[in-house]
This record gives sequence, structure tokens and C-alpha cells, in this order.
Amino acid sequence: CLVQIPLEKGKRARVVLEEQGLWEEYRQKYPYNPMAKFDGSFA
Amino acid sequence: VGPESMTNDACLSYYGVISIGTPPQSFKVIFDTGSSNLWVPSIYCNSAACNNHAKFDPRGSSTYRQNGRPLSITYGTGSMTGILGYDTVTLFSILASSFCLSQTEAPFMQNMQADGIFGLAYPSLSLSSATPVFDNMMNGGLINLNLFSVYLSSNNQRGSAVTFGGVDTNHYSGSITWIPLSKELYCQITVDSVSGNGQAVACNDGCQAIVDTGTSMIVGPQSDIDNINAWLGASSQNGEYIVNCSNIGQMPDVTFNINGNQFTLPASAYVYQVQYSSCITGFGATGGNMWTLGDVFLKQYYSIYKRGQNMLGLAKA
Repeated sequence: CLVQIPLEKGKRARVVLEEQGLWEEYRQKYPYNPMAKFDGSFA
Repeated sequence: VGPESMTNDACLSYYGVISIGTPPQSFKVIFDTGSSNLWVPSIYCNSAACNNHAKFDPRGSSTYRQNGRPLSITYGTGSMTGILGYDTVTLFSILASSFCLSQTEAPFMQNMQADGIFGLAYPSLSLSSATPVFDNMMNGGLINLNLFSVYLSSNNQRGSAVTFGGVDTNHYSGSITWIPLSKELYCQITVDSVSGNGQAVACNDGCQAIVDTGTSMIVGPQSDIDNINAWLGASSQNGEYIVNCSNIGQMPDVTFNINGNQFTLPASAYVYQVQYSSCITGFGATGGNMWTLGDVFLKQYYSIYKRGQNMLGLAKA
């Protein structure tokens, strides 16, 4: 009754975008707004 | 339209594999203690975000039942829409009959390695009163204890794990500190203060923090985050706080004082390298007064979510 799910540490989306030269464009288009996850008034 | 918002965090990196349906269809998901629903892309979605990921095909599952109720989750920069469905979720070797939302469109997910999000927060946060998978596991007697724990390996690519129904003593050292939750919606706790070199540098009068595996950084109110980063000697640039990578060895520890206990982060934990060999601190600002203790914190501290008693356990990872 103990279930363990191994987690992989994958490449961050940021790193992928940086490698493609798209990070600056992405962050301007989709600025990170961490509070929006918890409070819709911040979305 | 649902009340729940979700992340668009481009720095999330830990994911696990689950299966949905019969025969099983595999998905990489982020285990997120900051939300309660299970989302995966489906064949009904043809956006670039979905096309980059595995898609659930309900026609290929004999156990799928469609609820059909449309749902939408808003996040910082857009929304993810879908329909509610029911199917069997396979976690490693255990089956948990549960719900999944089988249509999605979220541009920020295009470049994420994970296909979907596996919410682990309280049922009251779940859209349409859908029972979260973990609660289904508990209700079905599939695990003994009403808790799960998360270990995020700092250095290695492998070794990280989510454990349902117990704790893994191989993943921590010393004793577990138990902290009562201040609100049972997320894993929300009271932080007494944040200090460095014995002096308070933020959260001087106490503050509320959500412990969230679905957030990569430590996030806090603008003024507090400005204070910490100024104290660390970081310079602000486009909303990020830049430090010299070669100075990590000389940078001070930052300590979170919680329920009379100290949880210390060395610079090697809160600084990480980004593009062009520059480094940023893992302390980011947000609106409002709430803090979020994300992966930067959780890589240092094994976390145990004791849902039955509304307690959080932390131990040195």
C-alpha cells in the first residue's frame, strides 16, 4: 500500500526557449504571474 | 468557467509518468500540490501546445466515460479549456478510478516536457467537484495512510519521487518537523520570518506561504523579495534578480523560520544558471501578500503532506 512514482528532472521550458532564441519573446507574450494560479483576481 | 487558476511556470522540471485508460495511455505529468485536477491533452485539441504532447484518445479506452461538462482554467496569460471525463488512472502498479479532463489548450505548455498536470491539493479546490485522484486512492483503500510525500533530487537527474501512502526514509535525514496548516485548501502554512545571518530580511511580522510543487521558485511580495535580493547583492533586470555565478560560494544562507524551526537554504540551492552563463536567484516577486515555497525550497526539504491531520512535514532532503 505504498506507491512510489519516480520523477524525472527534465529540461525546463525556459532552457528550450533560450536555446531557440525565443525566451525573450515568450516571456513578454506570456509574463509569469505566479499568483494567478492561486487567486483569479491576479490573472 | 471554473475558479481554479494554474501555473505558466517555464522553469518546472520534475515530472512522473502515469497511465490513463484501458489499455493504458501514458502521460508525463507534473505532480502539483497547488491544484486539484488532473489535466492531459486530448485528441480534441490541435493547438501547437497540444501537438507537442501525448494526447488522450477516449475512443481507445474501454473504461472511459464522458461527463462532457465543459471546463476552463484561467492562468496568468490565457486559459485552458476542456471537458470532464472519467477513466482509470494507473500509478505505477496501482489502479485508481478517477477523473480526467481530456481537452486542453495552453500555449505555455508547448515547450514543457510534461504533457499534463496532476493536482494533489484539497478536493475543495477541484473544478466541478471532481474528486482528485489522491482522494480516490484513499477512498478506495488503495493506500494505508492519508498522506503523500515528495522528494526532489537537487543534483541528479534521477532519484526524485512522489510516494503515496507513506514516507521513504531513504529520502531524508534527521527528524521530521510537523507544521500545522493554516488553511486546508492548498498546503498553506504560517512563516514566522525570513532571515539571513541572524537578522530578519523579509516577512518580519509573519506571513502566509503555500508549499507548492507546481511552482519552481520561491515567490513572495514585491517589497520582501526586493529586500532579500538587495541583501544578496542581486541586481534587478526585467523582473529577474541577477547575480554573478562565480560568487555563489560567498553568498549567504537564507533561512525560513517556520513554527519555531529553521529551514535554511544555501546559495547553491537558491541560485541557478540561465542563459548566457548568467545566474538568477530563485526569489521572485508577485502581487499580493502570499508567499509560495516552490521547488527551490523543496529540493532542500523532503515534504510530507499529511492530509488526514492537515499537517505538513519537512525534513532535510
